[in-house]
Amino acid sequence: GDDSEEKDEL
Amino acid sequence: MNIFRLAADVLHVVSIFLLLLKIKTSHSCAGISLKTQFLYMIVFSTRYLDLFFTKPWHSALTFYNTIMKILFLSSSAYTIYLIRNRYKHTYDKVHDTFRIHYLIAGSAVLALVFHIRLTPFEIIWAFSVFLEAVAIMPQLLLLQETGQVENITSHYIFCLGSYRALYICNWIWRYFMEHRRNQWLAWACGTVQTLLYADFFYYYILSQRQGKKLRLP
Repeated sequence: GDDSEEKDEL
Repeated sequence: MNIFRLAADVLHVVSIFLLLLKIKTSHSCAGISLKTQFLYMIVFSTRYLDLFFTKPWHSALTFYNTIMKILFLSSSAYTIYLIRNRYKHTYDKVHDTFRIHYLIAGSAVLALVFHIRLTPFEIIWAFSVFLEAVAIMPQLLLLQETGQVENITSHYIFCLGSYRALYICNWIWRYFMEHRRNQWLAWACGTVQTLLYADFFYYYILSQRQGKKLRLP
């Protein structure tokens, strides 16, 4: 996935 | 978003609430490790650098994440303030002796070796993930040094541990339902982090069954 998808967790 | 992720985040918020409740109601931060709180502060401030680049209103999920990130950052700063200022005289400095610079240095080295991409942002993110995995260690050491644990403090650590255990369920769910395959770094560290709690979980559940205060051997 793209960057925004990868960092969608806390 | 799935039920495991949501439940995990709720437990994380509950754990923070319990920690502040313990300090406020007992007017004491005895049994609470300032070093662990300090490590969480570093974890959050390095992990959430994207707060500066992300539009909160980009999507419902980004908005949710932004609120949570600000909550985690501000609550850990507030906890540190309480321990270092208002309830300084109750802080158990003698037993809170974990050498955290080793944890910080170790995480930094690991982040330089293992990262998703060779960019400053990704290396700092990896550092925060490694550090979070071990951030509870000073707190667990402090409890072992003192033995007897106040109920509310043990609930706090239990919630914190369960939060990361539920994140593992969330990752398994996403692996199958959303085909997210490239998350090895978060998975590995999250699993190590949860395993660190295993010993604590065992004694916590034992003490809850017997209706007694948690006592660590």
